[in-house]
Amino acid sequence: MERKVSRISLVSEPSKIYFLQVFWEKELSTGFAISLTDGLSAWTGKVSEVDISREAEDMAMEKEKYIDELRRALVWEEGSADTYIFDFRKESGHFFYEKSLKDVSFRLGSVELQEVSSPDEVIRELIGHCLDCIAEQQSKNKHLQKENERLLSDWNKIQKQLEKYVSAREVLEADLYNRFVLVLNEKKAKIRSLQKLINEGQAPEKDTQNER
Amino acid sequence: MERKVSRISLVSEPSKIYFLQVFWEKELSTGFAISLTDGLSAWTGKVSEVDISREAEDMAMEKEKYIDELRRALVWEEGSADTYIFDFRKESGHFFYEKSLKDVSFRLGSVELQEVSSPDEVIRELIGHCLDCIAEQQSKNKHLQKENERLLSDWNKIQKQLEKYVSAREVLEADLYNRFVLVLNEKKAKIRSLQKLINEGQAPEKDTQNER
Amino acid sequence: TPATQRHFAREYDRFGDSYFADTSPDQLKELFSGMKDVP
Repeated sequence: MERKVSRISLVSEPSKIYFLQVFWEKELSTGFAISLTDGLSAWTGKVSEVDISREAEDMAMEKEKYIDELRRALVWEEGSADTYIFDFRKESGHFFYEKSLKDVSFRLGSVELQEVSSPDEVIRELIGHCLDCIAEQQSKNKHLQKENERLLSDWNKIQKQLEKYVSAREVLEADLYNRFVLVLNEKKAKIRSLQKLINEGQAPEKDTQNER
Repeated sequence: MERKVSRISLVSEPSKIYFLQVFWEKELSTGFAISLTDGLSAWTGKVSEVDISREAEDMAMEKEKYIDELRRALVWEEGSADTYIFDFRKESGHFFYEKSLKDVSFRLGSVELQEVSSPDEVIRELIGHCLDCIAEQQSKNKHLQKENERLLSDWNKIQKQLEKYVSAREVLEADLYNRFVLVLNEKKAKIRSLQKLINEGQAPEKDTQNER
Repeated sequence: TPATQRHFAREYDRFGDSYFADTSPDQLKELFSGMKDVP
């Protein structure tokens, strides 16, 4: 069961806050329940899938588009650009919601709400739900915080590893050249000694010839 | 102004949920306000710094330790190991809180609560506060989630960089060895040819001697 | 024996690398890893 709790004000009582709860299963299009309270009384009602289809037809709106508008009106997140207005006639129990455009507003839908005999139960349940939501969010946040700390620590470790690697590479390169030069110079020394032998070998041969 | 909202039940009405709000400025020790509601009625009261000191004295408890107990009882986080019990006498407005140990419980403190004439205002304010907390937590959550994604992305980048570096180092090493070997083997070829010359130089000398 | 010493001195440098036989990258790597007290 999905639920959204929002603060609204009614056109007929602009200075008073009401709390609107919308309950639905998976998709708003399959119907939803509404609960309205002012902290003293409470009213509830239902909008069925048939009601939704009919409202969309009456407004000559595509059903998908209508449901999208409903979602924005009743289940909105903070910062929505659109304005929706609500009103409630306590005497008749008629609750309606409209979309407000520049100079005009058009009726989005309505529902008949019945007054609840034990509003305190509705209110207690609502507050309890809010406390549960808070606790759930705090728990999520704690987990994310821990996760972030772990990721930061991992990043720092691997950063150090990379730095070590960069400096180790430079050391490696220098070391390899060093060793190469030592081995190379051994060969050069050998070449020099062989060359010397050859040169000395030629000179004595010349002398021998002269002697002969 | 700090505030904590909790769900409690009263010893005298164990099956009913009440909501306890505790308000304090910076430190609980400087005094706090209490608000209790069952979703129908609401009661409020205050505990001053003097009251706190007196309660601690009456219990022959160090003030700091007493405040710590108060904090656990009234401002607790979920999962606290200690058990605290509450009761409220509506007729007298007497609200008290006790710490419950194995076989005994001892009175921690009490406060006189006055019934509020407009409980709906208290209730609306409470629900409004809860919705604000939820929104704040959700916003924190969003931010942490983004941060989490950024850190993960950074970690992946640097991990790839390290992998590149490792394979680049291996390529460098192999390349250096190849070059070293080319140069060395050239010197060895030179050594071989010089040695050959020396060996051949000795043989012809022997022949010349024989001829002579 | 001195004779053996002289033979090896003719054939190999002080690090053990042959003067005459070509070397390979793997052999050179092994040679380098065996070199001690490299200045």
